[in-house]
Formats: sequence, structure tokens, C-alpha cells
Amino acid sequence: SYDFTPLDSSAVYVLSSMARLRRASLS
Amino acid sequence: PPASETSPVEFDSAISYVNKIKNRFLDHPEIYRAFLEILHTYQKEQLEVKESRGGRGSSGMTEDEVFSKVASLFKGQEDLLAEFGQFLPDA
Repeated sequence: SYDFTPLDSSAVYVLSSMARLRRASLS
Repeated sequence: PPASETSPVEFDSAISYVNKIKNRFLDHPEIYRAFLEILHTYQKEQLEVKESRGGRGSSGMTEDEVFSKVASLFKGQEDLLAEFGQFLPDA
């Protein structure tokens, strides 16, 4: 189970945005 | 999925990665906090760059800088670093 704080969630947000940018730059 | 949207896969890997780091550094919460700090600084600077586009031409914190900061933080944890590289746009 995930016990995420708001800080953790924003880290997830930043990382997934980075992954999206990466996909955009690769395509 | 379109490039403007985060896919569920990207979201899931981000969640499991954050979880992995959190668990890896359970005894060193300061390392985990420093990692979050780097991500937030990066994000904040990216937003500032967007807002000031056409201004002085600052590019904020580059992906290289983020990577080297995280590399010195995750010294000896090569798997975490390698996985982090997979999130970076021009890794």
C-alpha cells in the first residue's frame, strides 16, 4: 500500500511529467 | 497517449520509483528529502522559465544538473540512478 504525503505526490507528478517530456522528445 | 498527457504507465512507474526511494532510504530520510528538494527546485525553475519566456533566456536547472545532483545523492545506489535516468527527457 502507498502511504504518500503531499510532498511524495508532487514528486510523482514531477517524475511523470519528466517521463512524458521524454516520450515527447523521443517521438 | 498524446504527448500532452501523462500515460498511466508513466504515472505508475513514477509512483513505484518514489516508493522505492522512500523504502531504500528509510534509515536516511534526509537523503529522500534532498531528492524531493532537487525535483521541486527543477520543477519550480521550469515553471519560472515558462513564465519568463522571451526574457533573459535563462533555461533554469538543466536535466544534466538534475542528474548530477541526484548522482551525488545516490552514490553507491547505481540501480536507483539508472532508473532515474529513464525519467529524464534527454538521458
